[in-house]
Amino acid sequence: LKPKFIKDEL
Amino acid sequence: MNIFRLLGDICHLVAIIVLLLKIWKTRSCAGISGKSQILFALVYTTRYVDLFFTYVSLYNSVMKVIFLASSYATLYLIYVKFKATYDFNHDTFRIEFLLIPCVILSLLITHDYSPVELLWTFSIYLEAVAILPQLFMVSKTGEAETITSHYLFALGAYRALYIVNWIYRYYTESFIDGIAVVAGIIQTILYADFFYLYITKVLKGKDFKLPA
Repeated sequence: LKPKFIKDEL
Repeated sequence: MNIFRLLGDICHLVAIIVLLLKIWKTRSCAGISGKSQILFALVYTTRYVDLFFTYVSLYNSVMKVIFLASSYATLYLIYVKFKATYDFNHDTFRIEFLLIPCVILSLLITHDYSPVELLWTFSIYLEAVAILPQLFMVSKTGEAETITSHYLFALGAYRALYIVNWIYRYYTESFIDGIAVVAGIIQTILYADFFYLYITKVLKGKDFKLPA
């Protein structure tokens, strides 16, 4: 599964 | 940030404010599905749990607070202040049929099994179907107040603009989040027939009535 990334969207 | 996502967030904010003002000014929540509003409050609560420990930007934090505060204020208006005008006879969608599949799906398909990520994934799936009780209610009553149709249009437009934002980000930042994109497309498709009726009727000054 994809690596984590900062959720910068609302 | 890009213009599509900014416009999307503005549409989202407009939708929430329009709904709040409609209920407050008319002192009535007739035609509004309280169940959908419960689901939206749950979407924001589960998605913005990181509000207190992940700082992305002032804009991001301010908007999260506004969405959370306004969704709970709307619930208060519907279920407390103007409870007498709540049309519970027509707001009968069984939201457990939405909640349970979203919980199961977020355990099956998620980027990560950390609590915050699982809550985020759940909120993405739930948001895709949160409008169903409202659309179901409109189909049962066969009509919606014009202001309610503006609310629904803005709400549908917000996620449609987010799809454009994801296309833009894919080509400019090679950023893509499959879960958000698939759920966003499903969410927008659910508004499709409403969009058609809104554009062919409301924009021509007619009442929003479903074909009998």
